[in-house]
Amino acid sequence: MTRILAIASQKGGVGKTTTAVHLGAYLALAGQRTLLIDLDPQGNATSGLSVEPPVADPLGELWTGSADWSSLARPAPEVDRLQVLTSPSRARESFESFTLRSSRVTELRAQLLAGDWDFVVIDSPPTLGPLTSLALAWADGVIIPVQCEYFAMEGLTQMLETIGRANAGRAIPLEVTGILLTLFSESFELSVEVVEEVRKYFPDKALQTIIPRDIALAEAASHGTAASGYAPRSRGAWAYLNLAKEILAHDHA
Amino acid sequence: MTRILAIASQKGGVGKTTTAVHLGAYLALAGQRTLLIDLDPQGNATSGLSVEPPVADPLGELWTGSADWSSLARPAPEVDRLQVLTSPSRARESFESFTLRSSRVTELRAQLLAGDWDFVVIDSPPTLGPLTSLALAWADGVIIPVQCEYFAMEGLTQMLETIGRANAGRAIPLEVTGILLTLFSESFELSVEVVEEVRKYFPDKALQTIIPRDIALAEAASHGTAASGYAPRSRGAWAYLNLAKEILAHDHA
Ligand SMILES: Nc1ncnc2c1ncn2[C@@H]1O[C@H](COP(=O)(O)OP(=O)(O)OP(=O)(O)O)[C@@H](O)[C@H]1O
Ligand SMILES: Nc1ncnc2c1ncn2[C@@H]1O[C@H](COP(=O)(O)OP(=O)(O)OP(=O)(O)O)[C@@H](O)[C@H]1O
Ligand SMILES: [Mg+2]
Ligand SMILES: [Mg+2]
Repeated sequence: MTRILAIASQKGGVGKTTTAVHLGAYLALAGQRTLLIDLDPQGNATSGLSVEPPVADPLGELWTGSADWSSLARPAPEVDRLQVLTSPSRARESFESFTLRSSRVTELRAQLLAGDWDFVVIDSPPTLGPLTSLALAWADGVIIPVQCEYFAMEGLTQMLETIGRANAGRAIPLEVTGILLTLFSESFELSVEVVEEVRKYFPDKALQTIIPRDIALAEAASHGTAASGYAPRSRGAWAYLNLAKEILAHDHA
Repeated sequence: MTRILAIASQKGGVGKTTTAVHLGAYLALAGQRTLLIDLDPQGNATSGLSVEPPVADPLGELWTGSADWSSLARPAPEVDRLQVLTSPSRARESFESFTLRSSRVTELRAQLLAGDWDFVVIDSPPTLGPLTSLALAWADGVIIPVQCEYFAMEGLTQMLETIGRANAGRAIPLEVTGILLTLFSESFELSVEVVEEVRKYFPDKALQTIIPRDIALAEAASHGTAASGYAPRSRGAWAYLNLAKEILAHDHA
């Protein structure tokens, strides 16, 4: 059964893309055929893995049906079993031609579920706009990265409310797979406090794995590759490997 | 002559809000009557200064004319001469009721220019959508924060293209006041490389001041206050003081 996970948070720079890239890479390295869908017109996941876009606007082609998932997906050059649907064109930011009530959303989701991938991971932009809504509409579960700093807590509450409201209109509710604490710095009290606070208020949802701040993760991105290849023994790489294990152990989205 | 500066970048978490808050605070501390307009529905600038919203949706009230700038602006509790227009309601994210071609945009800008403030600083969300476009439409100059990490460079080029395109339709072009390098870590090669690269390709636009990564800035936000009060001798506070001096020394937007 294909599992579809969205990585979403309207707060900027909290590690959505880094999480999408590395969770995708480590799931693939664990033997899961994985599709990473880059739904952010900024295309950081696409460039962070050096994937060649097959066309200027894959999402547009999917929508009109002039191409399908498997014909548009491209391999991530350095990660076997990881494929990427590259980012939408900038024009999609306005997204007015799409309506999320369209049956096309459901059809495309059905095709994903029926397809060859074991896991689908969706990277989304730092908004609660249409592209993020699309990611949530396609997904069964959502991982919400929360940076271990102040503003992140406020954003988390808003995100959970948004998901709650969306679930009011869904036949099958979107599961909060977990809250992922990111950019953790053990030497900073503020960072430690955010971890304690999230674990206190969301004990069932805070994921066990915490992603430390580790320059190797930023460097890997600047080399257009995942840390699993670039710096596999770094703390950041190990943390994401453990995240993939934790997600695999879930028996649900 | 009132100077209106937008702080804008579609990349998330690059220090837009931290820059808006601290540039606003240090301009005010330098004697400039300053208005900080929080155009991000996430309201990080509003909460980062502990400002009480006068109404749920100040932008909406301004738009319909049921209130004006001075009646809606609220003082930042700990910074004399700094006032804040608190964040729009979340409903404004869709912004369909506003059209940026509306004469209301120009009228509101004219009121700002005619008003009592010496400086207006506008914080915007991590998008190139309508609220950011509104910030750019009201502004004379834009400061683009660029995080000293890989993805930031790509985002910078897109941002400059966006401004260029917007300027094609403007009587008075929007000035790029400067590119502000933020979250700099001197011990990381990647960080140093981004600084060199930005200064090499944009020698006239890269601002002299570089903002270092300094936990005091994040801690100040968690206390709902600017570092100018919370940790005035921290490196982060000094850097923003110097930024305010650099901006004041410009004889243009
Ligand atoms: N654990 C980490 N340690 C060090 N750097 C990191 C870590 N996670 C992410 N980064 C870096 O921080 C920056 C922001 O991360 P990233 O782009 O993944 O966040 P994002 O939430 O996707 O941002 P956006 O909201 O713009 O989409 C990037 O330069 C990235 O390489
Ligand atoms: N120089 C700095 N040193 C340390 N922490 C910083 C610095 N600048 C910003 N931060 C922290 O990093 C996080 C992101 O910064 P900030 O919210 O200012 O970015 P932003 O661009 O406004 O984000 P968004 O795209 O979500 O609006 C915040 O928790 C902030 O307190
Ligand atoms: Mg991203
Ligand atoms: Mg912000």
